[in-house]
Amino acid sequence: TSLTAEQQQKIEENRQRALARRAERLAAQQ
Amino acid sequence: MNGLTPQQGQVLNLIKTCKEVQGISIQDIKIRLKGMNALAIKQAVEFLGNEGHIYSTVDEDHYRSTESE
Repeated sequence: TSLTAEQQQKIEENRQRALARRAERLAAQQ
Repeated sequence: MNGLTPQQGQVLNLIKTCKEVQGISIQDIKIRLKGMNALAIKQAVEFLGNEGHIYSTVDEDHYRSTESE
């Protein structure tokens, strides 16, 4: 399935947000 | 497994195996995890999203893992 540039950008933004959230959670567990 | 319930771990492992750009749909998760009820899957997806293990892609029905690459 090919995605539009807009969809790809949205996915990448969501991924970056999730990575930041993951890092936050891991830091809180230390 | 790393602070997850067995059900959350199962959902995460399934999402991790998905190689599609748009991720796996909730519907597919339900089909693949036949023994798990819809509410448990929804709750696991919500938890995994809050913890940053997964993120939604093209819509709120498709998910990918931050740990799959």
